[in-house]
Amino acid sequence: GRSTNSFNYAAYHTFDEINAFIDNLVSENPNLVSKIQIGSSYEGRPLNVLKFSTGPNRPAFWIDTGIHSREWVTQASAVWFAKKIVTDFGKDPSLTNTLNQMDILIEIVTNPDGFVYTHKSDRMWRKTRSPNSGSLCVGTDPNRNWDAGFGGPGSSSNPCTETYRGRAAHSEPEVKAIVDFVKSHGNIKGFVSIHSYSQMLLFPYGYTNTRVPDHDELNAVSKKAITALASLYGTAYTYGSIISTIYQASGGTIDWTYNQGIKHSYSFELRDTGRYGFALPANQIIPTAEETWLALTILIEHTRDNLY
Amino acid sequence: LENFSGQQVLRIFPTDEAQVNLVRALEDEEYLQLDFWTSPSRVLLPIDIRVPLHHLQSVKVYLESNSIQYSIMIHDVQNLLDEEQRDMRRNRASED
Repeated sequence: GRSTNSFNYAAYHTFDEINAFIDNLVSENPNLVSKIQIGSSYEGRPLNVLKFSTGPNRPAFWIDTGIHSREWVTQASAVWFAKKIVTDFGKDPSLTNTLNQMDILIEIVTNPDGFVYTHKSDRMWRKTRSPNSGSLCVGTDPNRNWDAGFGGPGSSSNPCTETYRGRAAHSEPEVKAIVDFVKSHGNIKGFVSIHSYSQMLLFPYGYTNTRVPDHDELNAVSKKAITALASLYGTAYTYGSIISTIYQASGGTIDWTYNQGIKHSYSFELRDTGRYGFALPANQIIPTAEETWLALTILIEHTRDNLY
Repeated sequence: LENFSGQQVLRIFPTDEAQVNLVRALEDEEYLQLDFWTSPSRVLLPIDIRVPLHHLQSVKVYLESNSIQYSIMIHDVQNLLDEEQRDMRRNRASED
């Protein structure tokens, strides 16, 4: 089979190709990388999480991409992150220090049914693919389906809209799988959910104007992170709480994770630099991943050095 | 595979709250089949909307008659996606 050294990180890949990459990365790095299936999607596809670990019972830092399936640069960036981690472990002092204390968890294809649908039917599909009883419209916005301000303003009750919240909080198996995993793991200390596009680094809340108790800390770390990001290619980001930086959004992922006690909860909106939107050309995958990794490193290091 | 030939992505620049609301009102017009790539949120934050070919004219007239500034960010969505598909096929061939 193909090795991860011959994998083309500067190209978009299908769900099957990404899963083959995951299996190759695990088999090439048996002492560092393992695969956990945390559940199955509505259409029965595996929800695979890569675990980077050097010992048992460690606190963990979670990264997920592709919860909105059409945001292809996010899944592609996560593939690059995964290879970067195995390449740099043992060489990069900070990453090595991190992995000697903490695990890193990456769910690359968080919405596989939607992702496969973008390859086979509708490149612009965003939601899950579960049917909605009483409606011809399919799918739920998995970033409005969490039990955090669920059903509030900034999500829709109409199944035909892109921000349809779902029939109930955690109704989507893709969301429920993460909920159950986070609760059973019980020691996740940092959580980043990655979207595109708008070039923003966001932290809770989105469903309310109320400031989170850790607002100042998250704000300061975000500023440091986007400064690191911009140092590579000058990509300008804004940062702040979701509701004050972009708009009100109810039922969002990181509002729920923050309310679960995961203080270091963030969400990225990666590039586009303003010309391509979701159709970002593949030649921008690696630059996007490289600059994002610099910001992620800041978030990971801060979490590592400020465990609670 | 859905075809997006002729569809454009308009980048809209609302200069005040009233204009944000005028663009937001378009979200409720389901018959227009608009796809908001970035949502109306606040003044000076651009709003990107993918517009089907058969509604392009009416959406542009709506914006212009309300003096709402916009530019065409993507002139034909399908052209970009065709390039994306070609790129993936090239990659698959080279990997094979």
